[in-house]
Amino acid sequence: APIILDSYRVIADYRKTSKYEIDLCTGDLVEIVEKKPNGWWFCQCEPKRGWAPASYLEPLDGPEESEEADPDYAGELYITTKAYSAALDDELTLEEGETIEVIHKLLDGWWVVRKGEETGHFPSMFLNRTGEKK
Amino acid sequence: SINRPPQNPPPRPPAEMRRKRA
Repeated sequence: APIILDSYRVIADYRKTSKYEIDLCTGDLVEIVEKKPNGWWFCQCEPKRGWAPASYLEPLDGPEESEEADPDYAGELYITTKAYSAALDDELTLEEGETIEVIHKLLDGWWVVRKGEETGHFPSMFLNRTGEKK
Repeated sequence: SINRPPQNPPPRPPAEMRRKRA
């Protein structure tokens, strides 16, 4: 049977930063071949194929919230595998090896995490699950 | 391989999308 791929619309121009990515133009329609939880999606936009940021795409049919898991305010324990310094004021700065709680796994790869009293976005690419529940 | 995803975090959503979600 043919494989029906999800179609998404590009919501903002994106210039690729490595050769495995593709440039996106606002309004382009792309088909998604693979969705990584780190927020990079493998797309095709004939004749181009490559990785694109999920944060620049919106689904053609229905809100993407339906695909997204609900927040888990109890938190799921993860360890940071790489340090990251916040670039925006809603992000968290964390060192490598810190244990944090993931409370919302967003499709764009920037999960909402909690460390003590602080909450903010952090790249899921730099997180590893500990397998423990808080 | 072409299927190797980028090793850096993807960009945050454009500013207007972040506002819409907030």
